[in-house]
Amino acid sequence: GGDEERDRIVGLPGQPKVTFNQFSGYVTVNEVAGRALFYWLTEAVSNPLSKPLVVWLNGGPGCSSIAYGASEEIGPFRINSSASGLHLNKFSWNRIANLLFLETPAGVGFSYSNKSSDLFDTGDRRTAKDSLKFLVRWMDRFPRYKQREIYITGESYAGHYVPQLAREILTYNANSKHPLNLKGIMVGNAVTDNYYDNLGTVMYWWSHAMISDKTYHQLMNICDFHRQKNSEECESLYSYAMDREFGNIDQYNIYAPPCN
Amino acid sequence: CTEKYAEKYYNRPDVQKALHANATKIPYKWTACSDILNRNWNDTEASILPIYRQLMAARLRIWVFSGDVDSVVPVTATRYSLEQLKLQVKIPWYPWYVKKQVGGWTEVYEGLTFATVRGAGHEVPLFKPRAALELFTSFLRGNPLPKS
Repeated sequence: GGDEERDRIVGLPGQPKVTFNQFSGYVTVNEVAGRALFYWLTEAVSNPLSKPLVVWLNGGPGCSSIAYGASEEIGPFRINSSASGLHLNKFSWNRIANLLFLETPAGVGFSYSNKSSDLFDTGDRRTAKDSLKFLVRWMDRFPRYKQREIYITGESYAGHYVPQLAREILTYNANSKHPLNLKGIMVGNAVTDNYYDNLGTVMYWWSHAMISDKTYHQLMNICDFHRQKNSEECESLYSYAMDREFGNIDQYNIYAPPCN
Repeated sequence: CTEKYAEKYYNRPDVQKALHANATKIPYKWTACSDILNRNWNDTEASILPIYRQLMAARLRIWVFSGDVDSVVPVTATRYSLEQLKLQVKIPWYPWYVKKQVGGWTEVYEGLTFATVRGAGHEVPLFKPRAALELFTSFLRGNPLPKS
């Protein structure tokens, strides 16, 4: 357990007393480029050996699982407003599972690459491959998780990462003597399909009275939702809808006050 | 607004030391989202639906949920996308409950469960932590969401 013990978190500044174990550190996923991914494991509050491993990925692309998943959503700690300390989240998912927050790809949060060009040419494929490499090597550091049931979860652009990593694991398992025990995936508000996501988004804006009939019809008639990049005319319609019709709202939660 | 607290906390040297992070002195500050990665993302699949078909064929448990007040990747986007999978309904549409209140609506298909979370934005567990934990519990147990 030497490598594992080196990663043990003794305590975070301002952390309340807790009964669960925590570990964090780096796993190198590419020696040539010097790419290393950062993780934070918060084990279950009781009987962690009998509980599954749940990997959480945030989307973006380029956003941190530690910023969002761990610190705002499912993790055990919340940061106070002066950033001087932490308090407990009573609905943390580590009540029932061991949570592994992974910063992927390199360039997200504390994860890094020694090859700076890695930050300019990354994408879905490398994210999936590096994340798989991370999991395999992480298991070597934490062998007690090797036979454990694994679930992968996440939100937003992790609607790409989560299924892609699952597919990568299935391919790996087909040729491995030590398959990963992947059982399932769960994604929320997940980016899934360019065309239908865009169509459904404009439909939502109209059906929730966020945009006018005129803007709705213009968006539907002018924008080609199949395209990766919108035409200038379509872009300007999107801008008009957001700037002139949505108003000052939080688009991520339309009935909540915006964060100024 | 809480991501601003994270920006402060995770840039503290004592926090980084406790986390064994940034030992190599990364030449930029810790940020919640990397603009460089976001702007230079150059490999994205147009649709993930074919992967869902592969994962369902491998009999993985698949749950998809949606906070219904998010307008960035809203519930209608997810429903239009999932509709393309043309899945057989196993348990028809019903409201699910958490603490005697409607948590959202759900439908169980062959190979995939879909659930909405009422009143939750893009980050579902942030806005509806109790409902999100209920959802996660049912997912891990492989049970449909509670009907009462």
